Amino acid sequence: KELDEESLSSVSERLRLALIESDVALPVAFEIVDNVVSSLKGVRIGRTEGVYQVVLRSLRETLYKMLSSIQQVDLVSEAMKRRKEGRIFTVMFVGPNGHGKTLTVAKIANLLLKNNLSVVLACSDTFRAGAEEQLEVHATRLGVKLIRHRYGADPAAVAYDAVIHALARGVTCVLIDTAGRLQTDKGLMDELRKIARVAKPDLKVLVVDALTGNDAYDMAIKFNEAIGIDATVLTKVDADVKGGAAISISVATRKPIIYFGTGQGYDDLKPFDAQWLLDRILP
Amino acid sequence: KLGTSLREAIKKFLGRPVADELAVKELIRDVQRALLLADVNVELVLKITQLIEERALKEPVPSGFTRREVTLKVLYESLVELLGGEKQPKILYPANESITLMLVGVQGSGKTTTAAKLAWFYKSRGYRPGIVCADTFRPGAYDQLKQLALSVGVPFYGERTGTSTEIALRGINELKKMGCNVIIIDTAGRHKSESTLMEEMKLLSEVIKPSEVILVVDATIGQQAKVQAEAFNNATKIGSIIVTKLDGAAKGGGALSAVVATGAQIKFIGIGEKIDELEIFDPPSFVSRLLG
Ligand SMILES: Nc1nc2c(ncn2[C@@H]2O[C@H](COP(=O)(O)OP(=O)(O)OP(=O)(O)O)[C@@H](O)[C@H]2O)c(=O)[nH]1
Ligand SMILES: Nc1nc2c(ncn2[C@@H]2O[C@H](COP(=O)(O)OP(=O)(O)OP(=O)(O)O)[C@@H](O)[C@H]2O)c(=O)[nH]1
Ligand SMILES: [Mg+2]
Ligand SMILES: [Mg+2]
Repeated sequence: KELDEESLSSVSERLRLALIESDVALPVAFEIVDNVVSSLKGVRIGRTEGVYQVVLRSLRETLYKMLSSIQQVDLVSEAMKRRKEGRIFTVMFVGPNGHGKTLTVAKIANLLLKNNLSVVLACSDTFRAGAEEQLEVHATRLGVKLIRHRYGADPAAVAYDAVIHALARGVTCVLIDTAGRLQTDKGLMDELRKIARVAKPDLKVLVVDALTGNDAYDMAIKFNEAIGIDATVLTKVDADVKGGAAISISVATRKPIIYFGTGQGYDDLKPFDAQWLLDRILP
Repeated sequence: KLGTSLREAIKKFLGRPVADELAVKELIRDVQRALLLADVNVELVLKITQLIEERALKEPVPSGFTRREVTLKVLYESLVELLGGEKQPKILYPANESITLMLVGVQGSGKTTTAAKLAWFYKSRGYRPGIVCADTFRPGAYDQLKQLALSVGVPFYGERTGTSTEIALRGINELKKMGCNVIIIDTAGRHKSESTLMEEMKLLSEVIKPSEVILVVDATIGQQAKVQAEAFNNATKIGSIIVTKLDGAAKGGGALSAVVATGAQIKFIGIGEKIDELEIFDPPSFVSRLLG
């Protein structure tokens, strides 16, 4: 039988809703399903094959291809490469309020330390109450130096200081934690631009909560427009989420999801796995 | 087609000479899309729009009105109704009563910041608030809340070591002795799959018996809002909801799902990081923002 308009339209509605229920942003869900469906028009399938199963399989293949076509980034080997070249490796963490930047900085520091790389932390959140004390606890637990200024100081100056410290002391990795901000705040997005301009990070990492819905798409677009995102960490996937935000962010940035945050311990960092993600997102 | 905001859909709908069944159905489609974009739970969107469509097509049209005006009225009213409608939530308490508010919610939703905002809100209305840090897990939680309490100018109680239950009990005692009549308890973030933390929250609530357990919900949360709210409600009966980060682009549809899942009303919304960026919830303006 041939896949026609009618048989495809009810299936596409079902699959769009399935993606939306998995927290894929609406415009992204529509675009992906519509592309898959239009590529299947007029295709002949076996008499006993179900239209739904055929389209679902094609959807999975399309999503897998899209995710695997994005160049991955291996943070540890990037750091090692820089050390070999006698250079430092600076990573800047950005993202919306409360989505998990500070804990992610600690997790990444832990990962680098386990790979025998030296680390210094920069607290470029000079705004939020308790931000410096929070990162100080992580630094103490990990046994690394934290560069911090007083509250209200210039966040770019803290980042700059940390870079100077790393160069002077022969520390390889500089991890810069920044204050949370919503992508709609022009002033705060300008501040982020300034920190990036001063610190010149090798990697700008977006940290987003996997519980996020449609806003993940706009978040990724705006943060990308502001400073250019090189990679994303999707946190709190242990909260029984489907993780569709990963698709929205991948489409918006065309950059890799490098880790999933899977809990509140330093080891709760899982490398990106496309099949694992699709198993959760797709019915 | 997706770029059509609901306002344009309504304009188009009203522009038609007769609001026939097809026009109503088309409007319903656009409403579904707007609600999904706003992160309202998929099942709830389908349920709401089905109800509205049935009512809109069957509801008698009073003289002087058109069926299309009835449809829009039904849509708006149904959503406002879901959010508590005209029923004024209890925000102000008798001054001689001592009340305890316990804040709970998923990690990073804004509990600690909201605890301070609530203290400022009640202080500016003549109450004597006090804040207790019962978050013994998060690094810097004590310092964060203590700094916030200082900026609001209210008594703070916390201990650097101890269990959350012991600290909460001692805190309530100490603050009452100091004359506080609105005691706000900040707790650690947690989600439904962390059974130990959910148990801790349940125990905490049973021991301190708060006047109200407040669920703090991030406006950016998507389809999981309903499931998380249900789990919180099963562990500790949720008395009210506060939706944070509505100063961003998110419409907060997840909060609507949380309302339906818990039967609790939204009392406040957070519209920024500063202490005074808390507003009393207003269903009509939330609904108009929801519908874009
Ligand atoms: N369960 C779980 N909790 C997480 C994860 N990542 C972060 N958290 C928690 O989320 C909360 C917020 O984390 P933070 O690291 O403070 O978030 P942030 O983005 O730095 O917050 P701001 O600096 O205020 O914008 C904390 O309670 C963390 O423990 C994760 O992968 N799983
Ligand atoms: N823009 C904005 N940010 C907010 C709002 N409410 C809280 N925040 C920010 O969100 C982040 C998380 O707030 P917290 O109060 O630490 O959240 P929490 O729920 O106590 O986090 P945990 O204790 O780790 O679960 C902080 O950066 C706050 O400043 C709000 O209404 N608007
Ligand atoms: Mg932080
Ligand atoms: Mg907190």
